[in-house]
Amino acid sequence: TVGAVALDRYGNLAAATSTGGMTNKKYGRVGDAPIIGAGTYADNESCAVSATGWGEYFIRLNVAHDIAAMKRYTNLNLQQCADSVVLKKVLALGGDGGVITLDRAGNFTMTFNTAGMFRGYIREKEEAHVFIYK
Amino acid sequence: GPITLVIHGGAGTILKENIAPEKEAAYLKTLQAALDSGFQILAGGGRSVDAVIAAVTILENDPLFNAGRGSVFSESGKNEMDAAIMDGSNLMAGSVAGVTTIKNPIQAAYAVMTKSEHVMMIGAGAEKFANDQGVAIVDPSYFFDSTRYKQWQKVKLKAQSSTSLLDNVTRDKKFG
Repeated sequence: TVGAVALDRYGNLAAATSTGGMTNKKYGRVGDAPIIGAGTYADNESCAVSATGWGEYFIRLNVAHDIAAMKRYTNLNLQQCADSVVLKKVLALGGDGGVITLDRAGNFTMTFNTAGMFRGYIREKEEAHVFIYK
Repeated sequence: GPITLVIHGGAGTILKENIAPEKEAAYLKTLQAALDSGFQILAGGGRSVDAVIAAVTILENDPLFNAGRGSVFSESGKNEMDAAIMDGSNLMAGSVAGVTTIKNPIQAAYAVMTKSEHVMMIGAGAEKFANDQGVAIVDPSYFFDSTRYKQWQKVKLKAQSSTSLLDNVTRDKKFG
């Protein structure tokens, strides 16, 4: 699975996710990536989210929207919201994976509960950074 | 806030000891290319929706990542792909699922968002809609990747065993 979240100079957020799914999947199985609110979500009032991981868990927990709702309706910062969902709720159910998130202030997270996640970021007037391992 | 782009290329049991240096370099190179592609749009005053499409398209085109070209194989030997996009400024969203002939599924998702009154389309219908909207269609063989194929063969053998889900040889238990 791959994904991106972006903030443009007009203050607008966007999220995108794309995947081949699960090896050997049957019966037209679909994971969280194309389900709005599960693997992909964006709202200028909260944040943009793209997820990767064990789709069934991300669907059940409505992960992307849960992070966005937490950001919108609580006083938690973005990192706390992402950590709360990915490192606590998803893990507690037995799922694994990660998310990238970004808000209108330019705060972002790359949160995952696995050994690694291919990831990177770039911001205005900063060098790009890419990572693989924890 | 400052214009910003963040990307991912999947998470999992990704350990340094399992990735050869040249493969690691290839992963990093494509991640960098995806960032460059999307950021160029943002730096030029472009929209965030266009930036995320540009970044994801680069990743979909690289067989190293499980999206677009190089997607994993389904039980029936197909590459079935899904994609979604959402615009935070107006809550418009579009997605496609179970598509096998759309070269860049993220561009089909964008077409669903902007050129239909729907949010999600699946299978043959999504492919017809994408074709009608001028999104590039390819033969399913375009998505074939030999590494993924071997991975699938290995998983199929393991799937015949009742202990397949407990076997860690393939380093991933999320098999269909």
